[in-house]
Amino acid sequence: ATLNRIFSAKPKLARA
Amino acid sequence: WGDDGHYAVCKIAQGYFEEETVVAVKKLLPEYAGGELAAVCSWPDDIKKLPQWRWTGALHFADTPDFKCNYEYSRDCPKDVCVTGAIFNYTNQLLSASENSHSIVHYNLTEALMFLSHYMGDIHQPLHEGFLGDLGGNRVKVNWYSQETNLHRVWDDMIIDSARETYYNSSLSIMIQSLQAKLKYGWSNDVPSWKSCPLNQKACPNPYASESIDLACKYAYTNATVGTTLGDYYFLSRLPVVEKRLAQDGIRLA
Repeated sequence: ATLNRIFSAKPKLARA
Repeated sequence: WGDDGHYAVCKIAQGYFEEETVVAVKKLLPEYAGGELAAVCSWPDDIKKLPQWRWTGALHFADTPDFKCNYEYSRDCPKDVCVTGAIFNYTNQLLSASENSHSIVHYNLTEALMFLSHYMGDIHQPLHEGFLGDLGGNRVKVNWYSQETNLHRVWDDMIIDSARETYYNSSLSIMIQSLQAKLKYGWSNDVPSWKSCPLNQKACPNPYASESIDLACKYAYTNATVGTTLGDYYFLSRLPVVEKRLAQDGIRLA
């Protein structure tokens, strides 16, 4: 479950 | 764990990867792994004695003070240099890449994946949270049937080896299939709680360490003082503990 949580983490929107 | 234990944990975990994890792990694995995470889960053990990797040796354990049957991060993981600190560290390294691809620091994510997978294995082996004074059972000389060994090796290897010989036709893959079947049927109600982490944490190794020192005191050290010959009684009563730890381990790693 740890690797699934890590790799499903959505990329943060690049700060404007 | 020994090689077979780490192989089993990572093989079980592979069966629970979500699609994004399958893609990410395949990208990160070294060529020689042939697409199999299980092929590289012992790599941290293979390198820990090399001069340039000697610093990683302490990351396989947490140092519980003698006869304390509980776990405290602040007491047992000085300067974050222990198995729980390592799990947090390599989780954050992998997260830093997947959450923000413009991350300034470029970690070696292949190493981070192999270290995280290995340490998630070790933290579930009760004697990897064993007492500092006897080096997690390494200094407790015992006989495993007629073989001279030490208590740490009994839990890393001997119980798994004896199970494989006795019940699984000497085949590790048959043993793994049996654990996978138990996860589907016997432990299916436990799997959701094993998977979850409180407070939306990505990784939560501290409770795993608490479970391990509890099991070390209740099962590993009990009736296993220096010079004891461990046989059927110890093997048959401890095998269920080892099998459940390996299965739980695979779920939590995935």
